[in-house]
Amino acid sequence: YWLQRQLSAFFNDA
Amino acid sequence: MFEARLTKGELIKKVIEALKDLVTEANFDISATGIQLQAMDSSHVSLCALQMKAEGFDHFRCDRSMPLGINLSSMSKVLKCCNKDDIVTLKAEDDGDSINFMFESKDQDKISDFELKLMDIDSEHFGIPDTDYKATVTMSASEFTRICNDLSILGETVAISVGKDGVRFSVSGEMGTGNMTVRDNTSSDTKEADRVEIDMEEPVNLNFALRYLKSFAKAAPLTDRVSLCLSRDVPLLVKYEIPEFGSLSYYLAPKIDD
Repeated sequence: YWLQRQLSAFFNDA
Repeated sequence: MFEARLTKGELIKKVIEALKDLVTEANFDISATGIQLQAMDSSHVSLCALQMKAEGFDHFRCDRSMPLGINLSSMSKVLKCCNKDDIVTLKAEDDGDSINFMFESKDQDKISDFELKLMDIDSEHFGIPDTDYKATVTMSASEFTRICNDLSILGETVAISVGKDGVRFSVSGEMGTGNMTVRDNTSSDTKEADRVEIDMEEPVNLNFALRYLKSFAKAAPLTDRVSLCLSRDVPLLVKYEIPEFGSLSYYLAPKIDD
């Protein structure tokens, strides 16, 4: 089973 | 006052076709240097970043930087009225609530204009960290589209692994498995468009949802080449450079083995 990560885990709110 | 004229108006049409699957509405941030857009899909898994340079237009004037909030499916419908060789002019007043599109045929014998209402959109700007990617693959944009479409027959998740033998795209599903390996061919006499260049510092193996890659691949009509940039445990960057005009980049968060 693959869990889809979200971009917020990598990018910061600017 | 904002005014931008583009002889190759078709480029705008292709840009919107490459975005509208992922983003329903977005701010086009206009400034003296050009037009930028950053938007995520509704699941916050992928991000599109568009850059159109002022110099890429035949005429570009922007007196005041501002966001133009536009519904992309409406814009796509308006652009359906733009023919392949039409010259496109975009116009907006500084305090206006609409954007104007004008399409002129090459021979100036047909002129259409459309006005679209602008929207107030809360933009979520992301700070994308500078990444020193461990592997970069540059290949034919249409070949990448083909790989994504072909492999999606078998499953939803593709493993992209870059190693010394090339880049391998693997899918497995209930029906079975599939692998496509593309090798660096820069040392052979391959014509420019079919070249595969692999720049690898260390092997990388990551998993991604094919559905998003297929949407990114809609940018292929914009240019001949695509770059895939990968590093362990960071989003994939899929970049389409549009010569003398700008670029369309997509970021996609990886899937992890749970």
